[in-house]
Amino acid sequence: FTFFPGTPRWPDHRQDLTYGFADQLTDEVKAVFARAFERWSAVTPLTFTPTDSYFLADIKIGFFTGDHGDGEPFDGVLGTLAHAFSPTNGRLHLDGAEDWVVAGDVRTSPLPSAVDLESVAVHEIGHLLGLGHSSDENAIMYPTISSRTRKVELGSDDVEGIQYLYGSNPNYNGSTSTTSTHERETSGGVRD
Amino acid sequence: RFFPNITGLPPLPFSKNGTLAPWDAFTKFAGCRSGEKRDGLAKLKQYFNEFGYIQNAPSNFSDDFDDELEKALRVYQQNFNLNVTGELDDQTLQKIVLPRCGNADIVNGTTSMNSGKSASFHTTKHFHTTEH
Repeated sequence: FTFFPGTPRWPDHRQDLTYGFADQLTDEVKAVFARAFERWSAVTPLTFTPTDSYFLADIKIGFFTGDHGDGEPFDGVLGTLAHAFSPTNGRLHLDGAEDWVVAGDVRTSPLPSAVDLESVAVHEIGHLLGLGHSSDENAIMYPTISSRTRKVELGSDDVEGIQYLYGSNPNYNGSTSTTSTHERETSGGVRD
Repeated sequence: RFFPNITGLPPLPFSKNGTLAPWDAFTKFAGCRSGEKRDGLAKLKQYFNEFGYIQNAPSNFSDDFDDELEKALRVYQQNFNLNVTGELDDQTLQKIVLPRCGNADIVNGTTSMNSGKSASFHTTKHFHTTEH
């Protein structure tokens, strides 16, 4: 695991965080993010609560296309999928041009460009909380994810990293597993 | 575009306009190595610049496979647990073209996955373990 330069984190007095959406999203899409936040709150003392007030939310989530004003334009289908800022900025941006799969088995999607929304959300939340990219291919914070792939469970590397920043959730039982199923991934790299 | 129910959708081409994903064109550089010049190599340098592997980008990248590109490739290969060849081998290109997070792997040249693990980092971890 890695951190951003200076190891920024949410301070102790801001660990019950709110999140809001820039767009009018369905409950099904919002539920995807709720599940993604839950994966991080399960292993840390952090809590995440949805709010209707996008501008007052600690974490601001939005879908954008192309140049959307932060100097990091999106590039259309595939390529760059999303990005997020380090603590305590709170911005999480996703490429609105992607074919986001919200429910169902992404592996069986007829769309070769189908991307699992929850998988990307879990990764980007890691950035919001202070984690950088990991070389551990089993980690959520590994930078690449193939289309038609689902990878949502935190790996041990992710848990070690986030607990270094925030400590452990008192109810965390210490078990983690990583499930990654994919079609297009071809790497045969050695695990760190 | 959201797909709440992906079953029953008809098969579609790789993307809506029939073109490839943004970085698929990089596969044409397979086998390219230091000293060569290939049309479009500047875009690959832009890719490495975007993700932090090339610092201090010039206003225009050249299409030359220069030392800077080779150095970037070596760090990238180290970070992604690939064979560190400094060349655009198939294994490396297959990784480069994958969809990915837009956040840089190297931020301000100071942190970097595998390649950023310094001796002091390991020392810190060692002391941590000893403490326990």
